Amino acid sequence: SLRCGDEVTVCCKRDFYIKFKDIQWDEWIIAPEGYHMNYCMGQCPQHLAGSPGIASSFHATVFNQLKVNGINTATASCCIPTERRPLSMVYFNSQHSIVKTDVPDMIVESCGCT
Amino acid sequence: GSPACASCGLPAMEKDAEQKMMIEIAKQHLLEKLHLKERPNITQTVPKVALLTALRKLHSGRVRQDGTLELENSLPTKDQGYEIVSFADISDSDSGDKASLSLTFQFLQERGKSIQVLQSSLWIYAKLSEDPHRSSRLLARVFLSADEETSDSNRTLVIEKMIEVKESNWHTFPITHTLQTFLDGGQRRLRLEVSCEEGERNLCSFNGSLTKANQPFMVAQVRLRDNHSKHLIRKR
Repeated sequence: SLRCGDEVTVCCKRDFYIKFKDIQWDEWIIAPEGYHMNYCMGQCPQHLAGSPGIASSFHATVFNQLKVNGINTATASCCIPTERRPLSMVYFNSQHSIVKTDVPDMIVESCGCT
Repeated sequence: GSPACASCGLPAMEKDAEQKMMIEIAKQHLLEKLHLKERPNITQTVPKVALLTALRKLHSGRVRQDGTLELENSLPTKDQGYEIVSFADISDSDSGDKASLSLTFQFLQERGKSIQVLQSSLWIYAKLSEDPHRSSRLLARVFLSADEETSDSNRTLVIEKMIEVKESNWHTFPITHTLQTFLDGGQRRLRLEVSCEEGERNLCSFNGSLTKANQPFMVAQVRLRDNHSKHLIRKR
C-alpha cells in the first residue's frame, strides 16, 4: 500500500490525525489522545484494478474477467481501504459514567484498488 | 490543499478549509460510532485519582508514568461491547437503627435499544476495624432499595458476604442479575444500600475523611442486544 505524498496520483493512504486537545474533546474523551482518521485517495487506472491485495474480492474478480475477455468496462476501479483496525476508547457519557469500548474498523491501515 | 476530486466531484479546496471539513467529518464519525447525538458536556469532574483507580480495576488499561492511559483491546466479539464505570451519588441513610451507605446510579437507555449485562460488580472500600477484640471478618450486605424511603420494608437483599476487615481494602459484590433486571424494567435510578455493621459503625460508609480514590463505583460489561435478530429466529 502506498502512503500519499504531497502530489497524489495513484491510490494511496493519506494520514490524518486529530488531537482531541486541539478540538477541546479531551474534556470528555479520557483515552486515546487523538484519532488517526486516515483515508484513501488517488486514481485507480484499469491496469491497477485489483492491486494490491484485494483481488479476492468479488468486484476485482468480475473486473478481471471483463478485462481478460477484452470487454471494455465503463466503470473505473476505486481506491478503498484494504486493512482497518479498531479504536479503543474510554470516555465520559452524558450520565458522567465512564465507558470503554473498542469501535471496530475505525483506523485505515492501508488502501488498494478494487 | 488537495486537487479536485475526480470521482466525487468535490471542488479543489484551500488547505485550511479542507482541514476544517475533515475535522467536522471526524467528529461526526466518532459520535455516530459511539451512538451519541452530541458530545457529552462534563459539568462535574470525577477526581482523576478515583478515575484511574476505577480504570485500573477495569483491567483494561495500563497507567503510564505521566498519568495518561494506555489502552488494551478487549477480546474481539461480534457485537460491539462496552465496559462502563459509574460513580454513584452517595449519601448515608438511616435504615432502621443503623446507618448504611446509600448509592444511587443514573441510567439513560435509548428507546428501542436493550442492553445485555455480561457481568457487573459493585466496588466498595471497607475501612479497617478499630476494635482489636472484634473478629477480623464481618458480614457485608447489599440491598436494592425500591424508592426514596429507606425503611427496611422497602429493601431487598441482593447479596451478602463475609469480608476481611483486618486492613482497609476494596471488596467487590457481583450484581449482574440485579442490574440486568433493573435495566430490563426500563427504570432510570438504581438505588443500592451497603451496610457493613460493626456495632454502631458502618465500615463501608464513605465520608469526607476518605480520599476520593476510595469512592465506591460500579463496573459493568454490557452489549447492545439485537432485538431484530430475535424476530428473525421466530420466522425460522
